[in-house]
Amino acid sequence: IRNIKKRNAADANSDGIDIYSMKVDCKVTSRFSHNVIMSRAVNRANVSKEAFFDVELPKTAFITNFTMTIDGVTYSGTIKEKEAAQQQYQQAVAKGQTAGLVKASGRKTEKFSVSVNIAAASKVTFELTYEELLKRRFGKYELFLKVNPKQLVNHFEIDANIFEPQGISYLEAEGSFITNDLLPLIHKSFSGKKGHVSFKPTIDQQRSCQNCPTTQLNGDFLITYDVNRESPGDLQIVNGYFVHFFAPKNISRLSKNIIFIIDVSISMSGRKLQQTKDALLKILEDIKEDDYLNFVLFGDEVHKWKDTLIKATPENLDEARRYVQNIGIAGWTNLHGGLLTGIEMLNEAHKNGSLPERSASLIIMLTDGRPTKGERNTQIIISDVKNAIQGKYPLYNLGFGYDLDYASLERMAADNNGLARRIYEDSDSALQLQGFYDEVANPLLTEVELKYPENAISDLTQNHFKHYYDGSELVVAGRITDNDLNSIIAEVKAHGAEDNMTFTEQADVEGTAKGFEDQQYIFGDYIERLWAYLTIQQLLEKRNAAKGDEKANLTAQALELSLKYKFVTPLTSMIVTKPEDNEDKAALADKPLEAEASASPVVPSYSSPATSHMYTSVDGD
Amino acid sequence: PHFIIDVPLKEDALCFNINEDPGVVLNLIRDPSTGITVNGQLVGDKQSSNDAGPHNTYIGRLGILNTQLNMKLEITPEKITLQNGTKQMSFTWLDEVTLRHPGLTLKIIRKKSLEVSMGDGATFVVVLHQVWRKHATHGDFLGFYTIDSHKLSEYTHGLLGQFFHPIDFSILEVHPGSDPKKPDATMIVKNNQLTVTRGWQKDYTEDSKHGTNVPCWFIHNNGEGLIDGAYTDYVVSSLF
Repeated sequence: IRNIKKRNAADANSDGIDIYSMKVDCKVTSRFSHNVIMSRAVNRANVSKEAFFDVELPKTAFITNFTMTIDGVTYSGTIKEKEAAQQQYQQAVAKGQTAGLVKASGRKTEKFSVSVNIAAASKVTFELTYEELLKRRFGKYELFLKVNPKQLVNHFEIDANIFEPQGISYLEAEGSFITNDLLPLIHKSFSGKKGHVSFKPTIDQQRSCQNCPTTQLNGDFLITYDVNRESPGDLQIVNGYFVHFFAPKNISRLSKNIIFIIDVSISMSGRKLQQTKDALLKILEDIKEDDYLNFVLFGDEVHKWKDTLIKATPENLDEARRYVQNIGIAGWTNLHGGLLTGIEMLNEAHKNGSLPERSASLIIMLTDGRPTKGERNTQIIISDVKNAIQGKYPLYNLGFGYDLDYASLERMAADNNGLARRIYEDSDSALQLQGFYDEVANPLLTEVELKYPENAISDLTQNHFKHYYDGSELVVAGRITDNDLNSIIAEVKAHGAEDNMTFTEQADVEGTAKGFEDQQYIFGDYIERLWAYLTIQQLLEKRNAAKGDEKANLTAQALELSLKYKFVTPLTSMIVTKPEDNEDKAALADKPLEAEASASPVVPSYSSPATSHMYTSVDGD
Repeated sequence: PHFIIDVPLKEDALCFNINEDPGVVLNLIRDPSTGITVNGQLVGDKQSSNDAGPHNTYIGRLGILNTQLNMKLEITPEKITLQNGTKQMSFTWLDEVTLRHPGLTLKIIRKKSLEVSMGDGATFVVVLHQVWRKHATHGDFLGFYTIDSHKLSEYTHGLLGQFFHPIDFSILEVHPGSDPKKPDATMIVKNNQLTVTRGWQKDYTEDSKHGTNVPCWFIHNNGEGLIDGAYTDYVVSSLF
C-alpha cells in the first residue's frame, strides 16, 4: 500500500531507518472512498538518513493531500494550477531543489514517491490522502490497495470501513500475498449498512519465513462488495447535492449485434494474434443464440467474414470458430478502412431491418498500432467514424500494447458513446480481452435517460447513457438549486428487451439524513466531493474530444473544480515543500496521463547511419 | 543509460534504454571462455527531477574482471582502481598513464577516457562524462564502448555481449510516429515483432563533450524483444 522504503529491500534495517507504524485507513461512503495512508519512521542511525515513502494508488484516484511531519513540524502539499506549479517548480529546478513525485506504475496504479533527509534520532510521519469513486463491474465494487512495506513494521494495519445506505449484500477481502497463515488475520464483517475489514499482522506474522528479516507483505489487497438492490436505484441528498445510483436487476437481457474489428497487420503476428484468436474463440463460446455477429479484419486490405451480420446459431458459430482459427497476418494497418466497413455493415443491417428491433448494437475494435495504410490522418479518421456512426452505437477501442496512438483511440471512443481500454501485452492478454467482452456481453437497456426536476437542479453530470450492462451501475450527480426543496424525484426512461421502461425514484432530504444518523464513517461533504470527482472526470473526457473555445471552456471548468476541491488531476499539481539541509526544497506531484495527444502524421522517412565507425556501447546523454 | 548496438551487416544500429533504479548492477559482458566479465552499476541524477517519466540513470561504476588473469579493474568518475592478484593500484582521472602489464594494457587519457585491452580479448574504451560540479541535477557518469569485440568467444553474453555475434533484423511498415522527426516501424528481430522508432543516440568516442549522432532503431520497453530474456535477467548482485 505504501511504504517508506530502503534503497535495498534485502537488507531491510541496515540503513538505520525504522518504520515503526503504517496504517491504511479507508472510509467508503456510497461508493466514494477516502483513503489515508500514514507511515511513521525513525532514524535509528547516528547520522542523518534519507527516509522514503512510496505508495501505489489506483489510476482512477485523485490525490487530495500530502503532509510530512518531521519532529513535530508539518510540511503540507499545496495544490495549484499546473502552470503556476510548474513555474514555481522551474524556479526550484534552477536551484537544483526539486523532484517529481508521481509516475504511472502498473496496469492499475500510479506511484507516489517522496524522500526526505532526517537527522539522527528524528521521527518522520508521512500522510497521503486520495479519493476515488468505486466503479461497479461484474456486480461488485472493488477497493484496490497495493501493499509493499519492504520491511517488517511494528504496527501494520489496514482498516476499511464501508457505509452503504442501501445495505451491504456481501463483502470479501483477499490479498495476492495472503498465505494460509495470514488468512485468519483478515477480519471482515458486515451488517446492514456497515461493513468492516481489518488486517493487522504482528511483526512475526509479517516475516517471509521464521526468523527472516524480510516481509511477505507484498502484493494486491482487494476488498470487494455489493449493495442490496431492493429498488432499481438509490437517490441520496446531502448538503445541497444529490447522487443517483441506478442498477436495476431482474431485467431481461437484450440481444446484441456485435461487430469485432480486428487489426491483423504484421505487428500483430505471433503471440498477439494467437492471444486474440484464443480470446475470440472463448468469446464465441459465450455468445448467445439470439445475438448477431460479424468479423472485419484489417491489414493491408479489409476482409469481412460475412457480408452481413449473421445470427449466432450453433452452425454459424462453428463456422466462426473455423474462421477465427484461420485468421492470418496481412501487412499494413488500414484502420480507417476496417472501421468504416464495420460501421457501414451495421448501418446497412439497421436500415434494411435485418436485426431484431429491440437489440443493442456495438462495435469492438482491437488494434495494436497506428494507421499505416489508407487514410492515416487520425483527425480525419476520428471525424469520419463519428459521421458514420452518428451516435447510434457505442464504439469500444481496445489498444493492444504500448506503441499505439492511445489518445486518438480514446477520443474516437468518447466521441461515440464508448470507451477505450488498454490490453496489456502479457501472458493474460487473452483474459483481458475476454474480460472486456464480458463487461458488455449482457446489455439490459439502451438509450437510458435519467431525468430530474429541471428547475430545481443544476450542474448535472452525464445523464444519458447509450447502454446499461448487467453488473454495472449508472451514476448521476448534481446540485440542488432550490433552497426550499425537500425531496427530489428521478425518472429513468430506457428501452428494454420487451418494451420501453420507466423507473422512478424519490428521495427526501430528511430521509437521507436519517439514514446517515450516527454514522462515524461519513466524511462530511462526500456527495459534494463525489459530484466534483465525477464532473471533473467527465469534463476531462469531453475535453479530450473537444477543440478550440469548447476545449478552453471545458479546461477552465475542470481546473476550477480541481482547485476548489483540491484534487490532483491532469490540470493541477501538488507542490510539496520539504526541508533539506536547512533549505526548503520543492517537489511536484502530477497526475500522469494515460495517453499524450499525438502529433499530426508525417511522411515516413529516416536517414541512414553515419557508418564511419561504431561501437556496441552503453552511455548516457 | 542508452545502449547502441552496431549491426555491421546492415550498416545500421539498434538502440535501447534500460531504465532501472540507481544502485542496480547490470551485467554487460560475460565471456566464460576468456573469463572476462564487465558489470556496470547505475547512478541517478542528484535529484530525481522528473518522476513523471522514467528516471534518468547512467553507468556510474564499471567493474571489469578477468578471472584468467586474476585481475579486477574498477572505474568510477572519481578514480580507477586496478587489482592484480593481491596488488592494488589507484589512479585518478587527472593522471595521464600508460600501463603495460603482461596480458593487460591500460591507457588513461587525462579527464577524458581510458582504454583497456586484456590479453587477446577485446579492447574496451571508457569515456568520462564530467558535469559541472554545481549542476543542479546531473552528476558525473561513464560511457562504455567495445572495440574488437570479435576477439571474445562465441559464448559471450550479457546486455552488450549477446550482440557481439552477428544479428539480423528486418524493418517493415515504416509509418509516422508521435514525433514528426521520428517515424515508427515494425521490426522483426530474433523472431519477435516489435514496434520501433527511428532516432539518434550519441557516441562519445570521438567527441567526448558533444558526441556524434548515431542514427538507430530505438527499441522500446527496455529493449524488450531485442535482448534475450528481460533486462532484469541481467541484474547481478555486485560489481564483481
